[in-house]
Amino acid sequence: EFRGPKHDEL
Amino acid sequence: MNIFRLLGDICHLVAIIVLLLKIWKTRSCAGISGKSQILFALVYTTRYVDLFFTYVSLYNSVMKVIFLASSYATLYLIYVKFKATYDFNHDTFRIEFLLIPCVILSLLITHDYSPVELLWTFSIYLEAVAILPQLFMVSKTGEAETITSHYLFALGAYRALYIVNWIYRYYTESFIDGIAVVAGIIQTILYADFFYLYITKVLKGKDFKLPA
Repeated sequence: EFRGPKHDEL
Repeated sequence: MNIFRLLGDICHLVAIIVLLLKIWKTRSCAGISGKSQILFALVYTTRYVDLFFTYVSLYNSVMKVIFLASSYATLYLIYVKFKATYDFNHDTFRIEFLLIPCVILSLLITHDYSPVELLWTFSIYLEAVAILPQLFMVSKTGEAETITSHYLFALGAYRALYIVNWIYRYYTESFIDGIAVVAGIIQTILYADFFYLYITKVLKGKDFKLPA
């Protein structure tokens, strides 16, 4: 399952 | 945040500091690809525009500012302060061959067609290949200074550690970002040859020289 944006990484 | 990501971020930070210190202490940017550094500055600029829109954590914001500031400081050292030592004759990779495909790919494969999301996607694709001008330069001259090879190792190790972090996050949070994972794996594969030579040569105290 590919989830969308969750850009908490650098 | 998990230990793999933290170690990855630390490796990334170490890589940047090693590069800046190398240039500063030797007063020279010989052997360093300015073109790769331009691409990295572009990577951080396009990825961290979200500094103005989203707040994740103090750690997150501080690291973003450090990565942005250090990438521009590196460019300043290469193209202004120590310009005379810049080895432009060997830094001949055509970066448009990386930039154009990354723009096209980010328009084709993205999570969402919003400006910030498209910039993030572009930055992920570009980061995967941004080291190529540097690796091209090393392959052209056939060697790298030991300190440059430490820089490259830390920079490569950072994304490799992120892969472990993604596996960990998949099992603990069921979170996976296909774009980052695929690009991150390609990015790490590009360093594979270098890792092999680094471990078999540099760590044994020999100079980093490509086999003739």
